[in-house]
Amino acid sequence: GTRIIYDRKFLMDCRNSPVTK
Amino acid sequence: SKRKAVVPGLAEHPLQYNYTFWYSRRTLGCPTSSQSYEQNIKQIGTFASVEQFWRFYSHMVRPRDLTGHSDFHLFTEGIKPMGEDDASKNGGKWIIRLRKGLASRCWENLILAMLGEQFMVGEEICGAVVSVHFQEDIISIWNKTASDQATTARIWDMLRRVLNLPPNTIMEYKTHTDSIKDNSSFRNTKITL
Repeated sequence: GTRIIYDRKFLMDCRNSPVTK
Repeated sequence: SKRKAVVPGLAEHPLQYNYTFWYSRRTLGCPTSSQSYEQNIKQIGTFASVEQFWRFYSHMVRPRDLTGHSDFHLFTEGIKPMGEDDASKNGGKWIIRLRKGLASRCWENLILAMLGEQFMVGEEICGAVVSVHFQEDIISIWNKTASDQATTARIWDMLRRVLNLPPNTIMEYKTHTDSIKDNSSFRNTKITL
């Protein structure tokens, strides 16, 4: 099946997103 | 289980799997039987999305700030960080010994690669561990099938890429059967990069 893949940059960007905070 | 399932929140980015953070601390001179190990390991929490991961991670102590002999474990939900777990019993781990000062960066790079499914080995990955010792630190990544050489080679190759390790870093692959047999996780075949 399809796997959910994220690269490092995407994960780091999510760290600073308003959704995370 | 009576526990409520952890799911991604609204507008959050789901991960391939839910993951659980664990923490353990070893007492000097204490026997390392699997029973006492199980008593010493505590669950920190489970997350289902990238955003939930950061909410845990941002509040956790970095490996460089841990004292004594302590470990963080990050495992797929439902897999205990023990070689005896059904998911791991036929598996093994890549072990990387790090000189002091490298563990925090390497641990972050390792778990981001794992959460982002960068290893491309299907459902083989069980989890990752960082062990802080007095003189060196050790990180490891566990997979389910120790006999699958294509998988262990692919994990090794990705580890080299994501960790950006210094030359001469020692990497060892060890099966859980061997770890349990000699009661020491960090010996055997050595591969020098």
